[in-house]
Amino acid sequence: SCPVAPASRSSQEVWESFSQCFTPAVKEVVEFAKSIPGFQSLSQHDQVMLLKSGTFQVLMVRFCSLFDPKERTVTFLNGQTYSLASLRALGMGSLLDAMFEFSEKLGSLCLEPDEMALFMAVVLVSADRSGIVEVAAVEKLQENLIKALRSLITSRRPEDSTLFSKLLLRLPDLRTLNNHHSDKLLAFRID
Amino acid sequence: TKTHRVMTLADHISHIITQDFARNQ
Repeated sequence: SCPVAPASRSSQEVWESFSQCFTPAVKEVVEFAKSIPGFQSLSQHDQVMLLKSGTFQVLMVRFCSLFDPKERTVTFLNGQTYSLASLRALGMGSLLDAMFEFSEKLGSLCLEPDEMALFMAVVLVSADRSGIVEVAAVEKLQENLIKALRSLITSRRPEDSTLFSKLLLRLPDLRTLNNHHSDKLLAFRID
Repeated sequence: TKTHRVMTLADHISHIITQDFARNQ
């Protein structure tokens, strides 16, 4: 839920409340990662590195459901709906445009919740490897998760042979989103 | 006067992850 403020508050205050939204969302990704079979058998160092490089991408997948590409609106969990134009004032215009485009593509695949969860697990373990020590262990985990995702998707929709590859094609999109936007600035007031 | 701390999204994410793992050690 994100209490993006009514017009009465300054954009600085709006931005601070928006920034606060990320903290619980990041913590949920950490808990999600720990529930991925095999993730906690990686070294602690590698778990932290994967989370640092992959969490933004997992958040982008999670936030997709908030975006309505047809109406160009974002509805936060507290029910507040904002048009793209009103959110542009927060200075996240380019990220929002990219998010609408990404959520349209991912949304068109109509994934079930468990398929989406498995996809997010693949997203996390497919994150940048530059800081990883035991690369082979991460590669093995990624391979197992991709195999599980493929068998779940093909067993559910055997007639759609392109669905799985379309889904994997979202991974480079996410990496681009990450490279372009994870350096966006957040602001926190320190009282 | 109010002071503000500005950090990138990536740094904010890293900070929370480091804190979480440090707490659970």
